Amino acid sequence: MNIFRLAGDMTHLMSVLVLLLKIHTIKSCAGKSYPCSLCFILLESSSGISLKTQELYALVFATRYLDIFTDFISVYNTIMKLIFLGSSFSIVWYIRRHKIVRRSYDKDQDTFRHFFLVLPCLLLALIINEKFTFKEVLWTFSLYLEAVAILPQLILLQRTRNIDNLTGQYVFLLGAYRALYILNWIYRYFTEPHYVHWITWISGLVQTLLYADFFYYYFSSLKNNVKLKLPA
Amino acid sequence: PSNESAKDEL
Repeated sequence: MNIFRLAGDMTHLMSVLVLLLKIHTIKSCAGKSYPCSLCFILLESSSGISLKTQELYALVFATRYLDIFTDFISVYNTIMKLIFLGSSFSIVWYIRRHKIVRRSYDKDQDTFRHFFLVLPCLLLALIINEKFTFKEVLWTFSLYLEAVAILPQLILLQRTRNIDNLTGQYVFLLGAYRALYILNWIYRYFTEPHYVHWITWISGLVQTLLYADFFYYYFSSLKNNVKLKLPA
Repeated sequence: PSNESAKDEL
C-alpha cells in the first residue's frame, strides 16, 4: 500500500459518500411536510445522476470482486470491497425502486444504451487478457467497463442545464481516484520488480482521459466561481 | 511475474 493508492481509495470512497449524501438529501427533503424552496428545486429538477452509470459501476464491482470470499488480501481490502459492492447496488436500488428518489431521476435524459458499452468490453476481455480463465476474463472485463462507465453520466451532465454541486463533486472525485491510481502504478513500477500490468494501466489511463474535458470545466468553474456547465 | 499482484488493488 502506498500513499497514492490510499488517497485514491479514499477519494473513491468520498465519491460514493457524496452520492449517498445526495440521495439522502432528496429522500429527507420529500419527507418534509412543507415543500421548502430547496426541496422544491431538488424534486422538480432532475438529480443529474445517471442510473446507467450506476448500473455499470455495480457490474464493474460485481465482476471485479469475484474473489472477495476466496482470496483474502487484507481486512482493509475486504471491507472496501464490501462498501463498494453494497453502495453501488443500493444506489441502483434507490434510483430504480425508492418511491421518492426515483422521482428525481430523469430517464428521458439518461438514454445512453449502456449495453453498447458492455458487449464490446466483454468481447475485448475475451481477446485481450492476462489469462484465459473465467475469473481473469471477468476481472479484465471489469477494468475495460470501468474505463467507459462514466460516459452515460458525462453525457447526462451535458444535457442537464444546472449541474448541482454534489453531482459535480461526485464526478470530480470519481475521476480523481483513478488519476491517483495512475500515480500508484508509477510508484509501484519503480519500487516493485516485475510489477507490470499493461491492461490495468492502459484502461486506467483511458478512464482518466475521458474526464479530461470535465476536469477542465470543473476547475474553470471553481476558478471563475461560476456554476459548472458542460458544453452540449 | 505473478499477476496476482494486480489483484491486491481495489
